[in-house]
Formats: sequence, structure tokens, C-alpha cells
Amino acid sequence: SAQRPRPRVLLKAPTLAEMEEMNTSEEEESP
Amino acid sequence: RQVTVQRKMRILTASTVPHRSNSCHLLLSLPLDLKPQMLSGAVPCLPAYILYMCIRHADYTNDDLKVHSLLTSTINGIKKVLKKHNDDFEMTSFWLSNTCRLLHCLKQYSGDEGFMTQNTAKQNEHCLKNFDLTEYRQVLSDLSIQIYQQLIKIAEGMLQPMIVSAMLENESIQGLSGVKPTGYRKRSSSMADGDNSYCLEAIIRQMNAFHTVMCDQGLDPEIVLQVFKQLFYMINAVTLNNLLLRKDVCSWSTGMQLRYNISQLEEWLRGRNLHQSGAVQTMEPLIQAAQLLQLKKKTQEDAEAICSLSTSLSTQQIVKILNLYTPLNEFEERVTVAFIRTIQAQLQERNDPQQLLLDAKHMFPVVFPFNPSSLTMDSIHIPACLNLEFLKEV
Repeated sequence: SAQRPRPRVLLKAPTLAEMEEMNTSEEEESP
Repeated sequence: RQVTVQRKMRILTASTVPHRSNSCHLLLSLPLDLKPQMLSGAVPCLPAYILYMCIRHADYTNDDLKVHSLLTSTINGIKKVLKKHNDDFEMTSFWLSNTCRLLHCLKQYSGDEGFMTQNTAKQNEHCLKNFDLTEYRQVLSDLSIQIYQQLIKIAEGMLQPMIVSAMLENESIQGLSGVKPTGYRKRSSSMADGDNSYCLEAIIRQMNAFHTVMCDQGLDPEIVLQVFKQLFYMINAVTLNNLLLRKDVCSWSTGMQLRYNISQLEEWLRGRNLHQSGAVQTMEPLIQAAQLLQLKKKTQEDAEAICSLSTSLSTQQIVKILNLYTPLNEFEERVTVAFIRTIQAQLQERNDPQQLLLDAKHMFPVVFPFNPSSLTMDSIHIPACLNLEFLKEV
């Protein structure tokens, strides 16, 4: 029987706001 | 053409994957400070297609970390560029086009049947294999809303100074000036530095410029329609609010002027095939105010005509315009208090909103209907001027 494609893995995404926070903290960390 | 690419957003380090004749992966680092003009000859939304191919490569290699880093750095990179260019219509429109196109690609090539109905067999080969990016699609949709709102804010900021003088003060119909009401004055701000007044042509020129930029950059037609619906609403609100606050423009001749200006704007919309945007409908209050200025205001029948025609104006607005109405000359009678009482009596069962002025800052909710592309990934050519020497076809 035709091989059924494997279900794709759902990648969890941070929200825009969380990305903003991550970005800000990265900028603060980097000298 | 020598170009300086100010900033590279390194997305992927170079890595090799087995050559696959029917798949087109590109490794790249995308300069997000790209000048839109640099891509004027290329396929619209080229950055979006390149980004998708990069994501597809990471998916193909089943590398979830790379997909996360790709999408996160892309989204953060776009936000950075937009923050830096928060008054640049062209750059904002450019990244709205590309963000929406990337969103459409993530749907079109998601593997979800519902998004593949218009795909060719070749396009179906370019679908993602390992990851479901539904949550990232939501983030890109939220980002698109933010970019759209920035675009509207920029466009409104450019149009705002033109509206009152172009719609209410400038005599687009020559010869009407002789019939200005007594006490008519040009607004101080439009006279402040001499000729700082605008004619309707200035608004139309600006609309042309907006439309040309958005079309050249491949912005979805559905979104272009929403942009102009929003901008026409603002023209309607700013103009009507001035009419409701200024006695010197509440006259028969201004009514005539307004109807002419509105017809010119409608003609422009039709000429650009934008009349189905709903932009004209958003101007209905202003259209009816212009009619009201020109209708007779004496008898019971006149009152009935005004009430039946002014369905998009509130009672407050109708009464305010009648109170402000200034006869052209001594031959025209002023609107009597009794006539206004008649109007109020006829409208009393209406439960109108109480506020007099329109909210010029009102934003219609924006939607991004799915808009699949007919392009196939391996037909995409990357112009050398992009300096993307990392590109590898694998």
C-alpha cells in the first residue's frame, strides 16, 4: 500500500511579543 | 550595479545536501536593509520566495532548530527594519508585500489539502515534508497586521495636511469663488506660509503614488483595496468634521465644490479599478452632507426630503449643519429655527449615536485572504546585485 506520509511535527512558535522580549534581552546581553 | 548591502542577516551557514534534481533549495543570507528599488526588475516578493526556499531547505534536512532560527531571525529582522523606517511608505509596503507572500507560501506549501487546490504538480513537490508551521503562520499574520497599521499611519500622515484645503477651501470649480458666503475665510493654517494650500490634484497625485508603489511591489490586490478604503474613510471623516465645526464652509457653493471633488475621487478609483474597495461607501456621510448643503430648506416637503436623504448623518450632524448654514447673499434666506424644529421632530424616533464628530482614527479590521502564487520555486532567478554569494542550488 502507498506509504502514508509521516505526519508533520508542529513547531511551537513564540508570539510576536515573546520574540520582542527575547530580542530585547539578547540586545541587553550583547555588549 | 554596485550596491552596498549594509546589513546581512545570516540565516544559514553553508551546508551541502545531496543534489536533488527536482528540488530547489537555496542557502542564503538575506540583507534586510535591502533597498526596494534594488529589486525593481526582479520578480515581486523575491525576498519572500528566497526565505521560503531557505525554510524548505531546513525542513528538508529535518532541522527544527534551523527552522526556528530562520523564522525568528526573519521576523525580528523585519521588525527592526520597520522600526528604523517607520516613516517610509515604500519600505513598509515592501515588507508588507513580502511578509504576506511568505505567509501565503507557508500555507500554499504546508501540505494542507485546503491550501493546495490551485497548486501544480511541480509546486506540490516543493511542499514542506517534516514540519507543521501553523503557529508561525499566526505570528506572520500578526506581524502583517502590525506592518499594515504602520503603512496606513504613514499614508494618513502624508495625506492629512492636504485634505481640508483640497476638499473644502480650494476652488476646483473655477468661478464659484464669487458665491462664497459673507465672512468666508481661508483657514489660517493653509495660509500660514502663503501657498501652503493644496488642490484636489495633490491628493490624487499622492494616491497615484501610493497605488503605483504597492502594485510594483506585488502587494496583494485585496490588501491594496483595504488600504484605499481606509484612506478614503479618513478623507471623509476629516472633511466632514471640519464642515461640522466651521460656519464659513457651510454654504451652497461648498456643497457644490464637495460634490465635484468627491466625483473626481470616485472617477480616480474607477480608473484604477479600485471602486469595489468600498471606498466610496465610506464617504457616504460626506456625500450626504454635500447634498444637504444644496437642498432647499424651507417647507415641510424640504424637511422630508432632507430626512430621507440623510441616512448616513446623525440627527446631531444634520441639525448642526443647518444651524451653521450660511446663505450666499442677501437674496437667500437663512434656515429658520422652525424648520430645524420640523427636522428634529421628523428624526426624533431615530436613536442616533450622540457624538457629533466622526472618529478620524477609526481603523477597519484588515484581512489577508489566502493568495497562492503561480510561480514555481525553481523558476526563481536571484539577481547578482543582491550580493548573495551564499546562494547554492542543491
